[in-house]
Amino acid sequence: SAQQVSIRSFFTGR
Amino acid sequence: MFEARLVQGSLLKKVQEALKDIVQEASWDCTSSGLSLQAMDGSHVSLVQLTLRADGFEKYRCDRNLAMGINMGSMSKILKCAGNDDVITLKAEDTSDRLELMFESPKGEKISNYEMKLMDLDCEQLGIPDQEYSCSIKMPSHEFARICRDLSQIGECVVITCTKDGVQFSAKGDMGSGTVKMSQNLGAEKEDDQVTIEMTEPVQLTFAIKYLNMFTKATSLSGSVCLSMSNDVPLVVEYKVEDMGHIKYFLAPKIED
Repeated sequence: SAQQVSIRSFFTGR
Repeated sequence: MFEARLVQGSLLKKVQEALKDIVQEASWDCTSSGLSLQAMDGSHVSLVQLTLRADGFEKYRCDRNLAMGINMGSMSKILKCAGNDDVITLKAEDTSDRLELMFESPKGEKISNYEMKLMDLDCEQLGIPDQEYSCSIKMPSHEFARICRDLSQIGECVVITCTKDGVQFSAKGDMGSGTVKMSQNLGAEKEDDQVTIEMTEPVQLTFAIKYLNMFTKATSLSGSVCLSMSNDVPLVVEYKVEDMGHIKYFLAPKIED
């Protein structure tokens, strides 16, 4: 089934 | 010194209601250009970003940038003490660990003052890229709320499919399945009732409905909501806060293994 991805993995820290 | 006076205090009450279920603690950043906030939910699946521009307040002063660490539960409790028609003023000294909140009734016969302790928060700030999306859907906010509520009875996930013909929301679960399709509708009399779809490329994404349901707590802020999507990136659900700013919710998709 589909896995939940973390939002952090899309937006790099600054 | 920071001071912000908002005649339409109900806006701040609604903003707080729209944030409190997602974020337990957040840093409210005050600069000369306005108030902003960025925070992830506890499980780091979604992120909310609030902007309230200084020119939207009747009075706004911020001599030095401030990051006010706020317990959102406490803020909600205190803002519930403000009437819907009250004028709300927020005040903080540059070095203070307290936020003052003043609520004035419209005719000025009742003035309430509250003080809230601020917290030291070490918040992780994520860099949200400015990007073009393959699909932008604008629809009545109450319709979006209704769809999320209805489909959450069917399953835990919603598949959103956007093509030039319209946008489709589908869920399935143990008891069966459900699909709601919204087609473009430019003929509606009121702008808020319109459904508009701008698309450069079809998109299909899967999301956990419980987060979308939390986002719809912002429904009372705006008659319409805008969904922006591209394949394999977070969905953006945006509600305008009158002409002074916005709340944007970002939700990471579910991805097949």
